[in-house]
Amino acid sequence: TVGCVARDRNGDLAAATSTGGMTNKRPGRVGDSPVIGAGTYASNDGAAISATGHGEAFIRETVARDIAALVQYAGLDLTEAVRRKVMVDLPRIGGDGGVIAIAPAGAPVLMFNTRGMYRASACEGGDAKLGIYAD
Amino acid sequence: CGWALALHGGAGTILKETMTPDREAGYRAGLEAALAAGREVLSAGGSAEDAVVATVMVLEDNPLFNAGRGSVLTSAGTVEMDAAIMRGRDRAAGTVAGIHGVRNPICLARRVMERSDHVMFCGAGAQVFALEQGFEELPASYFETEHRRNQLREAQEKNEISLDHNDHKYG
Repeated sequence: TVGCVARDRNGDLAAATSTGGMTNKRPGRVGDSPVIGAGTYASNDGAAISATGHGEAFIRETVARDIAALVQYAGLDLTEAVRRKVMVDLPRIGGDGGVIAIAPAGAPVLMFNTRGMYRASACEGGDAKLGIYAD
Repeated sequence: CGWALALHGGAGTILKETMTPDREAGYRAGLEAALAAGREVLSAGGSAEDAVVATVMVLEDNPLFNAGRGSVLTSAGTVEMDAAIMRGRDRAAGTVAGIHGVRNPICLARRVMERSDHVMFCGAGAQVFALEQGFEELPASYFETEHRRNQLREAQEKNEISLDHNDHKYG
């Protein structure tokens, strides 16, 4: 799965996710990527999110929408909202994977509970960051 | 705060000890190319939705990542792709599921968002929509790679369904 979240100079957010699914999946199985609110979500009032991992868990935990809602309604910092879903709620139901997220202000958050996630980020005026492994 | 961008190319059991230098260099180059595409849009004053599409298209075209060309294979040995896009300012969204033959599924999802009254098309209906919108249908050989066929064979031998990336070596 691949994905991207962005904030432009107007402060508008967007999220995109694309995937081939899981190896050896049953034909017709749909994961979280195309399910709005599970693997992809964007609201200027909360955050933009794209996910990767075990799609069924992300659907059951409505991960992307929950993160935006935690920012919008509960006033959580984006990092804490992502941490709660990726490091607490998903592992509780055996959900492996990660999330990238961006809010109307501040730096992007990239978090995962697996051994690695191919990832990169950049902010205006800052250096690009790129990572693969958990450490 | 200005513009900002983040991308991912999948998660899983990615271990440095089972990664070859060449393969790691390939992944890093792919991530850098995708990041550059998004940065170019945003630094020129482009929209967030243009940036996420430009970024994802680069990743879809790179066979190292599980989307577009290089997608993993189903138990039937076929490619089934899903994609979604959402715009934050008005919560417009477009998604497609279970499609094949479309080089950049994210562009089809965007077309659903911009040129239909709906949010999601799946399967045969999505294929018809793609043709109506002028998307070329590419042969399966464009999407399939030897690496993915090896992954499928191993997954079937183990009777498992696996994430994009694991620590198995092939060849």
